[in-house]
Amino acid sequence: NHNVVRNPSLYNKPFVESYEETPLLVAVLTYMGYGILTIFGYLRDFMRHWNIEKCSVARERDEQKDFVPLYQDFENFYTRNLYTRIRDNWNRPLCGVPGSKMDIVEQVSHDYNRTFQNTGKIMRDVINMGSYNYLGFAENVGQCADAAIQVTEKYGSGVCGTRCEMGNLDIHQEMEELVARFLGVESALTFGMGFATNSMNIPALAGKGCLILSDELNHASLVLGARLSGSTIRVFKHNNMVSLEKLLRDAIVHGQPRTHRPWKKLLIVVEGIYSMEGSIVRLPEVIALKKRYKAFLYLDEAHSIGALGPNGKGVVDYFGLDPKDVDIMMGTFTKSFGAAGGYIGGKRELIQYLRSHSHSAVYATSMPPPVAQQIITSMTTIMGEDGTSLGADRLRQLSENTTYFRRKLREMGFIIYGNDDSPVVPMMLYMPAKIGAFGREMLKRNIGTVVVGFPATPIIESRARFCVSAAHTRETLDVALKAIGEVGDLLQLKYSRHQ
Amino acid sequence: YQYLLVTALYMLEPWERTIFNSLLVSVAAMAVYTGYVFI
Amino acid sequence: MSSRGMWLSYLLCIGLLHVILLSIPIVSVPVVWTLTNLIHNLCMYLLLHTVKGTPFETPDQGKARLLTHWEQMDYGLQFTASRKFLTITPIILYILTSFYTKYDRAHFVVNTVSLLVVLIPKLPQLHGVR
Repeated sequence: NHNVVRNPSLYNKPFVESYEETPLLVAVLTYMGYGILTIFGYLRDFMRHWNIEKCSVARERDEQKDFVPLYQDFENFYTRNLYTRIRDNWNRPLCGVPGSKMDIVEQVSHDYNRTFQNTGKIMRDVINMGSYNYLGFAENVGQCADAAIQVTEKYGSGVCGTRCEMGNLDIHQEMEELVARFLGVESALTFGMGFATNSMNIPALAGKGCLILSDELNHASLVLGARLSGSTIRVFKHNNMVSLEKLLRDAIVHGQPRTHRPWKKLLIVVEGIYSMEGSIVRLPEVIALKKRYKAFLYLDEAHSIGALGPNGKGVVDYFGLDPKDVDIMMGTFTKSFGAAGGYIGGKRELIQYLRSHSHSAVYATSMPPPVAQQIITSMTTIMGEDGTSLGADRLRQLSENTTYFRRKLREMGFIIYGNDDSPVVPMMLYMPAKIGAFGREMLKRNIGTVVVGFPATPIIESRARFCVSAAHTRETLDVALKAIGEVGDLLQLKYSRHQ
Repeated sequence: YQYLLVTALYMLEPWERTIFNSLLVSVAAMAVYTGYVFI
Repeated sequence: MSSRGMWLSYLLCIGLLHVILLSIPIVSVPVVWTLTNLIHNLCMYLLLHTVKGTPFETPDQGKARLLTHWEQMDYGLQFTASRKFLTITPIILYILTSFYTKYDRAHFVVNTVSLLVVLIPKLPQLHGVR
């Protein structure tokens, strides 16, 4: 049971994480559901193969049959036969900012989700429980928006050069100094895309002869970056320090495979908040292990920066640790700052090195000035340097909303995963049909939610993932909780045995 | 509704549900008949 | 294959298949057992040892595309709990079938061939062999 805290002395607050086990009957019924869908999927493929049913997906023409197939037929099996049936729950077009409420374009399908038509109507003021908008900066009014508009008029909307050429503007310098100050590190480097911050910088940090120890639930950008680097990758169980320490010991004792030469570098790659689990990394233990085994630590704070900690400075601030203990601080501006892009913070030498060796810094066009200004304004607000207490109020509001929302859902009898302080709240649905039904029933009640199923989650752990925001008022949350309770009764989702 | 959700028929098209339900009914009928003959 | 409830579901599936076959009035008990054994082994062979790749996109740049399900299980590790379980189950079903068919020769030959068809691909020596 890896939920038990092994070194409580390392933590300055109680670390409470829960993953209630799937009820066995529900697991069996879930497999049965997937089995029935698979059987009918094979039936449909059979009918499409013999032209009994018209095939509406892309496939080779008859003249191309003798060439190597372009489409790996089986790889699309789930997309064709499971995802298509319920895909009206995803990719819903919005017409406005994804704030605490949003407007959704109403769509309808007359051929079981193969094609969609807009009805021309708009669903107004849908409560947004799905977007990453932890501090509520996704808004088109207020000081952030005004500042971004001014900067747009002054600099224009885009930069057509890279940071190493004409694309290096004063606003970028100003932003990087602010980010470094916010993080409490020596220097910082920013990039126009969050995903690229991981996938393009890890190859600049590790290479052949290095070992990357990666959490099994790391984001695809970390996985891609680790693979692009050419390093050896070993995966440890999610947030499991025993598993991590075992890999570290093996790495040091045995060294590289075959030659047994010592590894040039050990890089531990973890995330601050895991957005599918709602869990928070056990950072004090990771840092203790890193120091003990002389490894480097790469911390991806995509979700935790701005959303955790008394000052909103992420998981390092949350545990009250020293930012210098983390060798590479990475994060994105997408979730808490209402912007886009990512940053890497650390020692000055490291940042200088990345400035000249990172693919993104050399080849990618710089971050657009309005986005940079959005980051500067929102970060200044969070730090309280704008002369108001807006930032502190939002941080407190987010923390209260998170605690309240999680507690209420648990009291209602739902199975909630993750850490009590994480603003990402996964609520378990389990059966495949309930994924589609939950999203539809909630939208009927004017609430937008995100539902996730296999293969993005383990087959018996489909879930709805709520993202709490500081922009949600207590009334909004109560409306959402009431609707979730209703739908939970209708679909019988209250599985928890701790009711 | 619960039956549709638990068996995932909720995601199938009406004609597929008809196939599944008629199969289920015929197997159940056969089982009852065979049980009756056996007993 | 080692996630919670998977083995129980698999055994329930075999039981359900047997009950469905048993409820066909015109079929005798030995034939039902042989049919259960044959259908089970056929499905196991198709799903574990014939179909290659994954029914969804995986981020491993197509590494799993040429591997069967059995080869992909537990990242290719041999002698894991799931592999042992999936190897033992057809053998137990075969023993039960032989008993219920009163060791009749015709049934015995058919069932033995069917059992070998699902056991041979499971040998560690044949991992990745085409």
